[in-house]
Amino acid sequence: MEFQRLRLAGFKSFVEACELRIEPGLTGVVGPNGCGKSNLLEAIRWVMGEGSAKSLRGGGMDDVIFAGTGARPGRDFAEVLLTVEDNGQTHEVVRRIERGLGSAYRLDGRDVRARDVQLLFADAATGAHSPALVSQGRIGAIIAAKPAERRILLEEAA
Amino acid sequence: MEFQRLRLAGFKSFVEACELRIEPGLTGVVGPNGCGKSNLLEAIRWVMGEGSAKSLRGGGMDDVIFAGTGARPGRDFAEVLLTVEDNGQTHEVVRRIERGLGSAYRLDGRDVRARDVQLLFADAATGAHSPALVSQGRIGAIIAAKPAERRILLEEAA
Amino acid sequence: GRVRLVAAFEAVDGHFRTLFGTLFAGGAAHLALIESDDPLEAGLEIMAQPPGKKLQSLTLLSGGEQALTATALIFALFLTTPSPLCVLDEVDAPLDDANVERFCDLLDRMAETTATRFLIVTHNAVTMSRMHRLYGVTMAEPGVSQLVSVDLRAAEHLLAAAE
Amino acid sequence: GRVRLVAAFEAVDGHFRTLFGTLFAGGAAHLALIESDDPLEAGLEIMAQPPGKKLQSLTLLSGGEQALTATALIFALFLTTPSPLCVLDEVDAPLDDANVERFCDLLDRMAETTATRFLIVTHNAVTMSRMHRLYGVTMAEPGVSQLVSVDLRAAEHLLAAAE
Ligand SMILES: Nc1ncnc2c1ncn2[C@@H]1O[C@H](COP(=O)(O)OP(=O)(O)OP(=O)(O)O)[C@@H](O)[C@H]1O
Ligand SMILES: Nc1ncnc2c1ncn2[C@@H]1O[C@H](COP(=O)(O)OP(=O)(O)OP(=O)(O)O)[C@@H](O)[C@H]1O
Ligand SMILES: [Mg+2]
Ligand SMILES: [Mg+2]
Repeated sequence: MEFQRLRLAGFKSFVEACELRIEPGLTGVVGPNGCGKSNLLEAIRWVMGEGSAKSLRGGGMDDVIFAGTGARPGRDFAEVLLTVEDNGQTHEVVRRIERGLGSAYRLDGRDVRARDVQLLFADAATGAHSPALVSQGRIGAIIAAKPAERRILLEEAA
Repeated sequence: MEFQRLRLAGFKSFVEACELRIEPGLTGVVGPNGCGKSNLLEAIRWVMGEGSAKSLRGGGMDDVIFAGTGARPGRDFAEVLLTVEDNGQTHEVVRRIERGLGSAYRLDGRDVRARDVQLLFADAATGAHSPALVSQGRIGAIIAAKPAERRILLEEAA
Repeated sequence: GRVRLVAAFEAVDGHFRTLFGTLFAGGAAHLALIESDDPLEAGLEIMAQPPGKKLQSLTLLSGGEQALTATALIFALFLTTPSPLCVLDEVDAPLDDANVERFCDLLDRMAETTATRFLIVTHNAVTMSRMHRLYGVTMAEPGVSQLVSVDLRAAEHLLAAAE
Repeated sequence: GRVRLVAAFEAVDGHFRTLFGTLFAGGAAHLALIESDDPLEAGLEIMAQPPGKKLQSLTLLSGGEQALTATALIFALFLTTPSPLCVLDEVDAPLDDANVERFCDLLDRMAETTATRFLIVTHNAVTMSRMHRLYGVTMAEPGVSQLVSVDLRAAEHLLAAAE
């Protein structure tokens, strides 16, 4: 599988639609404190089926919807689209949430369950809980974890 | 109270006796990864009566005693001396631990209990658990703590 | 007990509001006693709003914003009850260049207005250059730490080279 | 299940040993299955020994040493089972200058030998300079994030100035 593009609209501080091209090699993401860098990683984990609001630093899942600023009102929905290529075919995975109504997934235009999206990525050795997605401050978590918890890493690799 | 000098021998990676003068203003502590900077802060907390081995990153309290390197054998005891001035009088607080035998405190040459040392520093709005001693990676802990846990900070300030 | 706690709360809250504004060059923040009408039972809540942003839960703040907010609270506590020693172990690690400068500006002010002595562990060259003096910790012999009083111009790369 | 797990363990352990040696420029490390004779029930233990030091519990390693050890393990996992995407959010924050260079050297090698695409969030100017391309995130309007493809020579101070 190849990750190619991420598009966000209304997700956390990314109220305006914007696009991140994911290219081969090393792409640096830079910017001042609080500008939205960690929010980008969370958008990737969210579209791949992340089910825990707490691991996205929120109280409830609605916390991923743009809440407004001093000068703009909040939004009522958020949407993230991830374009990947798998075995020569391009897929578009979309997750969309509406305030108070929960979220829904679409794969290449068809409504699918969270489970289908999670399996698509699990088969490609990635996904919302992949050890290769290291959130801020969490690099030490593998060291601090108990041996039994670390075995799960091996199972993903098996 | 004024902190003036810290002397360590056999404490963690500081096997050779060495001395840190604590002067007014801003003193930077620098050096490569793993060289012993955080061990210095732990020496200060330990001599002021820290009772938890885990908060010093160890399994048991003996883990603060120099364990040896590829080229040197481990030691059997560790000692930290802190010189402070309080109301015009100079005091020397010493904590010493022997492997398997526990630790003992001395204040100006007299044997005292941990409690006496802890009270000496608590009266001066400091001590092993002072919020002004921020261990590595712990700056976010105040934010992540529950409101009831944060009240303790206020009680110390009252 | 109760009267002293409320007085401490008022003082810490006052300092916290000012320090937050200094560190964030704007915005607004305050402390609140919640969960009980009795101050001795209540919890301490932190309300923080960086400039131009909406008031949100603390957990949504970024890594750098959390470090600055926590620093403002710690300094507010010891402006209220002076503490003789403050040790900050790589507190500047999550900060960008602009916030490192603001953090150092505040350290300077704290050093001038209080009798607190500061030990600042850092890898950041800007922070190093703002210190009044530097101590280097080296492991010239692997596994054995030694303290070296460093001439300010030498700084960290000299120590790393000594490895 | 058991045979596959043991095979995965052997492969990850092999990579981990090599990567640890690369990141620490020496030392020794290995993985172990503990707490049960049955690999499907066992826990994964990490044994790490920086150069010249004794083998000790992981918790005694320093902040920077833990970050490097964890990075070696993560990369060992995806050398065993290639993962299409790796995102590292300020993993270089606790590292000194020498280790940042070694970390970037390893990233270069991973980018050349695997098909993994990397997104590296960083404030470190050295790490930025080693990237193949940079994306800037700005908040020209407070509270509203925008993505900007940054010319490599512009880097972070340009973005901070735009605030
Ligand atoms: N639902 C939301 N609506 C609007 N803004 C949000 C929302 N959730 C989070 N934010 C904002 O996003 C900002 C944090 O962004 P993020 O954590 O991505 O910053 P960062 O670039 O990683 O910064 P740092 O370098 O400090 O880690 C916060 O200031 C917060 O107010
Ligand atoms: N009892 C002990 N005996 C000998 N060495 C010890 C002992 N306890 C800890 N150490 C060593 O001290 C080192 C860690 O030191 P410390 O955490 O102070 O580093 P640091 O300078 O803070 O590094 P960083 O910049 O990465 O945070 C480890 O490598 C560990 O092996
Ligand atoms: Mg961040
Ligand atoms: Mg440290």
